[in-house]
Amino acid sequence: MTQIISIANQKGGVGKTTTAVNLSAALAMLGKKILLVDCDSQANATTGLGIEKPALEASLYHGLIGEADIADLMVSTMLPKLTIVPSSVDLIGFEIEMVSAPRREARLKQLLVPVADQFDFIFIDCPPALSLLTLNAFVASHSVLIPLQSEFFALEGLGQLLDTIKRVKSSFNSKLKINGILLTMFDRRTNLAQNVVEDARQYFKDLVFKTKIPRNVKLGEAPSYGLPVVLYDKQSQGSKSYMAFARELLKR
Amino acid sequence: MTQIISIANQKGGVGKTTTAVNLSAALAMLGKKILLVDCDSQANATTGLGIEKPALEASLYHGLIGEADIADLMVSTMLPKLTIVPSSVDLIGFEIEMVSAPRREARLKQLLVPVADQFDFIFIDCPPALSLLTLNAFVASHSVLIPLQSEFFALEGLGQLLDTIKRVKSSFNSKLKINGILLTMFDRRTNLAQNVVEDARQYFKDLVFKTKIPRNVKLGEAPSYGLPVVLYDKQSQGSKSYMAFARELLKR
Ligand SMILES: Nc1ncnc2c1ncn2[C@@H]1O[C@H](COP(=O)(O)OP(=O)(O)OP(=O)(O)O)[C@@H](O)[C@H]1O
Ligand SMILES: Nc1ncnc2c1ncn2[C@@H]1O[C@H](COP(=O)(O)OP(=O)(O)OP(=O)(O)O)[C@@H](O)[C@H]1O
Ligand SMILES: [Mg+2]
Ligand SMILES: [Mg+2]
Repeated sequence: MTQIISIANQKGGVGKTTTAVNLSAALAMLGKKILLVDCDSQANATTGLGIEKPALEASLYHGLIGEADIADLMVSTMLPKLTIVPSSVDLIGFEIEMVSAPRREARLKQLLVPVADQFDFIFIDCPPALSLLTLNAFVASHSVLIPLQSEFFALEGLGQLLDTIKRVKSSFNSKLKINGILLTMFDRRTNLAQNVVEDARQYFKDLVFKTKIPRNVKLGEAPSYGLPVVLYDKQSQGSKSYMAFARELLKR
Repeated sequence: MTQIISIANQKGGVGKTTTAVNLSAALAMLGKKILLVDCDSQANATTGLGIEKPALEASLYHGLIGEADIADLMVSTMLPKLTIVPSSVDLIGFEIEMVSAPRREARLKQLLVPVADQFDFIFIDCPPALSLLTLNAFVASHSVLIPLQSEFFALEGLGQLLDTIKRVKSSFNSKLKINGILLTMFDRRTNLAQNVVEDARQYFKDLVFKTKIPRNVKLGEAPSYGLPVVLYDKQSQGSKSYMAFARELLKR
């Protein structure tokens, strides 16, 4: 049974894309069949996997407005078991164009129906906003994986996100649950990070994954080469921690 | 003549709010009269200046939809010369509610008219999106200050932002210009940061401010105490660099 998981947090820069790209790649290295949907007009996941945007004829936008099928949108990556649905700047127009369209919150769900049983996991990289795009991701998903940066503002915003998930669960998608909370950019030298981790574990208990992703410069370098860190620098802490996280996710 | 400056970048987590709060506070310490408008539904600038959100009767949302005047919204802070227009989660609804409203892009501009000559600077902290809220900020502003994190994804997204500024300039606000590009979270130990700085200076030349803001844990700690870093830890690198930046901005 395919698991469809949104990677979301409206707080900006917390490691959503880095998690989407590197978790997908790590699971593909462990033999799982993965589809990654880039649902952000910044298209960072698309670039992070080395896809040349100008060469694309269609992207997620065209699928959401009904001009293309999912089969026309899927692009292979350097990892045989990892496929991506790329994004582009066109996605900026989606929100306004869809305001009065019927079932505007279920466009992504409909687009994924034909492929839902062809993959072990489908991950959706969300933009930093509780917008119609993120709503589409939540309606299409079984669960939400929340990257949490070990910083004060990140912890503060969690309440809004949890409220939104509850609201989507009651009005559009009763199956939706929280997959888990992943601590990212953890710097064990600072009290701030330790405090945020303690607060998160106290409040969210087992929802917090045991694996913590450390701050590691290789995670920042890899995207400039269009590679996931597991291919860019296999021995780095960044790569090892995402491989460990992939194994922890499989055990759940 | 009051300068109205948007602090914007659709890339998330690049230091928009940290710059908005600490630049405003540094200029207030230097004797300038400052208004900070929190234009993000995350309301991080509001929390970063110690404003208790539940105690607020009205916030920016109420001003934008015409239910409150700017005078009802301005709240004083711990610094006599720094005033804030706080935000709240209500702002999430603005985009959808305003879709067919007349002059929806000029709501913030109209709201600020009564106070435009009472301050030396008005700063607008923008959300991580090229949305109607950011459009309102650009239409209300004389210029845009762009925080740029020394990371690959941040540099990649700059093209979209510059295109948007050009488009706003030609359709809504012919005065709009780029104030400058501020390098944030600079870690001189990594090649990645050095490369991004070199690329930015090569491409944007004098638009890049000389002051670089280093990565400094005090900047992350200060908001948890509801204080700008210039009050939280005056001797820290974070505080010194924002004071230096405030002086550089005044010289321009
Ligand atoms: N563990 C880490 N160590 C070091 N750098 C990291 C780490 N995780 C992410 N980064 C870097 O931090 C920046 C922010 O991460 P990323 O872009 O993945 O966050 P995001 O939540 O997807 O941002 P946005 O809100 O803009 O979509 C990127 O430049 C990324 O390369
Ligand atoms: N120079 C710095 N050194 C260390 N930490 C920093 C620095 N600047 C910002 N931070 C921290 O990094 C995180 C991101 O910064 P901030 O929230 O200001 O970015 P933003 O662009 O406003 O994010 P968003 O896109 O969500 O609005 C915050 O937790 C902040 O405290
Ligand atoms: Mg992202
Ligand atoms: Mg912010």
